[in-house]
Amino acid sequence: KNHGYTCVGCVITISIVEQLAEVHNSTVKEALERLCGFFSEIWNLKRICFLLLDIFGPTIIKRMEAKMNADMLCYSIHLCRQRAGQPHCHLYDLPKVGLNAAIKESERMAETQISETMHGL
Amino acid sequence: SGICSLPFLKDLCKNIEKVIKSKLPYKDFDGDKFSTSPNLRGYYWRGRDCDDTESSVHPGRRPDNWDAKKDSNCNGIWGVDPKDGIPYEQKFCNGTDSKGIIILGDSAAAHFHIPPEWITASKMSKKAFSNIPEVLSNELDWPQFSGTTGFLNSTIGGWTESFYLNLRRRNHCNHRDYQQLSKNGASSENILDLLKSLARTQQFDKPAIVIFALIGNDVCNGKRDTVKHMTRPDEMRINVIQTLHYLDSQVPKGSHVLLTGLVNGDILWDNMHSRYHPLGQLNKDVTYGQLYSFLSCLQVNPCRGWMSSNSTLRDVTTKRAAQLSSVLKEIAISEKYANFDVFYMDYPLKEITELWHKLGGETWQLIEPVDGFHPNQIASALGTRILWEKILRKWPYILGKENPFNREIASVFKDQGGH
Repeated sequence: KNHGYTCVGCVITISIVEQLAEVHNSTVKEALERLCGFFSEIWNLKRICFLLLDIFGPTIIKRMEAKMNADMLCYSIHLCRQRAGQPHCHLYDLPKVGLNAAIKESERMAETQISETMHGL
Repeated sequence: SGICSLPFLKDLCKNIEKVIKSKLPYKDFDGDKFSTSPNLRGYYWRGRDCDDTESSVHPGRRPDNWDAKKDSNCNGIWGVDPKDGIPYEQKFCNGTDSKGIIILGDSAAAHFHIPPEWITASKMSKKAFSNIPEVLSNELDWPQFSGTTGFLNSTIGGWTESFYLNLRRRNHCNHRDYQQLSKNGASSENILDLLKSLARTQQFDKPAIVIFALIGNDVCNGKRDTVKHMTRPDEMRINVIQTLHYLDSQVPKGSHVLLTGLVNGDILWDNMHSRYHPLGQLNKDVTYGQLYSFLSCLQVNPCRGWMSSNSTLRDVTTKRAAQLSSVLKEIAISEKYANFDVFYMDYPLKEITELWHKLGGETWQLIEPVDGFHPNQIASALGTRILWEKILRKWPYILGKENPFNREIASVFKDQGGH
């Protein structure tokens, strides 16, 4: 169940970032920074947001700039996972090549990117 | 849970978890279950304590020595009239049948609401997010605007209309006597746990009207085999009777219990599925139908039975909800208790929509936009109006008479210390 909520949280967050970039005609990086800037200092919310941005930011930016939608991106960073015998869950319409193919491609990109991020950390 | 493992948030998370589990106020120095702080189950949930160092002072108690020296029940009425030496509490409240309001309910009763501006890119701003700590510390609920215990003007659309405000208007001696014992996800199965956080004693406190408002979680779950996980009528009967039995051992004589039936959730799919969710409004790409199916796929749909494109499943859910409502109705007729009488009322969804249509609105405007599931502020306020009028017509004695001294109370005590 927790995995389900994590996946929903990821898809919603990525959708918001995409839309922030679109509404303000800005880059993904600027949209992510704008989103973190909305949070208050109370409970260190802003700090936590920027910390998460440091960890996941480069991976997210690269995928979003490659026009991956929120569903695909969240699968590619493993915040959404396919359960055995169950279909991929998606909020948006399926990509033309199918979700499986699109996710495989994004996972290939993710592997490179995650190892780069881990190396950076 | 990941965030809570961060060292600087560990203690805070632990304390919040404790509050959420016990359903008692976080800041309560005298342990009387009432608080001087609003959030974390504080006075947004139960009337504000007027002395947090003395457990015998709290909202809802019978006055101590007519409150000649201090306000023992926090209703703002105390002291002695210098003209005749009679305590004001005795003069204005004695024999007026004053009472409190308590609700045992679910997320709809506590008024679950996620601000749409949190997920709408064009409306996002620092100001829109400035209330995150407050909203999270109230478990995403807004009891201060709710239909039963609301007392502040709504800042989330619509308006506030509540049982508590009506009761207070009817008798100013009822000031601050409210308890919101609801919890997100509450059903007949776990309501007894909630009831254990009740702050009412037969020895010291006034009677109360207890509203039992579990409108959906007995048929709502996100499981793939959702029907199998719905409460059966025989289970419902056992759960409710057990809860009422415990309640009888807690509330003072002269109390009343109002059981409300389950909602008919057909309204959700019928009115929402083809509309755009706030996330899909910019690019016209996410409907509520898509959202429901995404949540069902992940098994986190709050109500798979009704938030589904499968009309057979929706019908089965509606049928089960009606059966469970019938159980409540039957309990109200057959069961007798020493300290309260029991009444039953259907959840007035049909009347709410009709009234809203008469006011020029549309049905979808009665549903929470972000979750596409809960009744919103307007539905909640109209629901209260309908229930209140129905009670006034059918069983006015539940509400007590109007206090003839209300004007004098207002003139002497102004806002009675506020809320």
